[in-house]
Amino acid sequence: MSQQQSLFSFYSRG
Amino acid sequence: MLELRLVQGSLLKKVLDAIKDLVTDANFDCSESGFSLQAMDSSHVALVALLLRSDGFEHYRCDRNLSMGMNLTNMSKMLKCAGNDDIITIKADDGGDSVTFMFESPSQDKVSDFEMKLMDIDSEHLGIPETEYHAIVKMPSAEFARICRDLSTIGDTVVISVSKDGVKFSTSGDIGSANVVCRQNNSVDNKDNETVIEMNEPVSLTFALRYLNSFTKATTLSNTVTLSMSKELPVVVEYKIAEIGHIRFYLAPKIED
Repeated sequence: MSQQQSLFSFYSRG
Repeated sequence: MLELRLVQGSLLKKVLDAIKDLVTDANFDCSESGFSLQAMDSSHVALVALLLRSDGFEHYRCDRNLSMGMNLTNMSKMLKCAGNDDIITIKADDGGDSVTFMFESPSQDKVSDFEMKLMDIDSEHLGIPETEYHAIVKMPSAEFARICRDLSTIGDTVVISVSKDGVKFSTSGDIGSANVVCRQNNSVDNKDNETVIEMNEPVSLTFALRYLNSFTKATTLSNTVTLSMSKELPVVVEYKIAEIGHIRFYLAPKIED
């Protein structure tokens, strides 16, 4: 199974 | 005071068609440089970034930076009332609570205006750094849409692998598996038919097809699409909007548990 990543794991909240 | 006149109004209709199913509400930001939007889908997996540069408008007046919260379903309903050949003008007053879309027929014999209420949207803006991608694939947008559609009938996810041999799209599901390989080709007659692969390092990433299929609603905006990929980073799926800007979709990858 693969798990969906969130964009927050890659980009900072700005 | 904001007044933006877009002669090719159909572009705005197409933009809304491309994003309204991914994002429900969004802030449109207007500044000297252009009309833009950044919004994530409700699960924070995909992001859309739109830019329509000010110099692409026939008339562009934006006295001060303005952020206008709009419900995209309602905006789309209003833009559907514009003819495909109509000129669209977006108007708003500073601090006002509504935006007006004015549609003019090419022969100027019919003018309509639709006023839409604005809304307060608490959206999270993401800082996306400039990135050197390991692999960039440019291919016909219709081909990419076809591959995503075809593979989603077999599986839920696609592995996109870029190597010196080409770009491979792979999926598997209950009924079987499928691989589509597109090799670099150079079309003498038509640059739009080319598949061009720039690769510094091989990359292989897994994505949910549901989102990629949603992005391909932007296919009507551009004959080509660009996929920018790096290891362990979201893919960027970009459609250029003729002479005026772009629409970029960012999609976070899936990882093995």
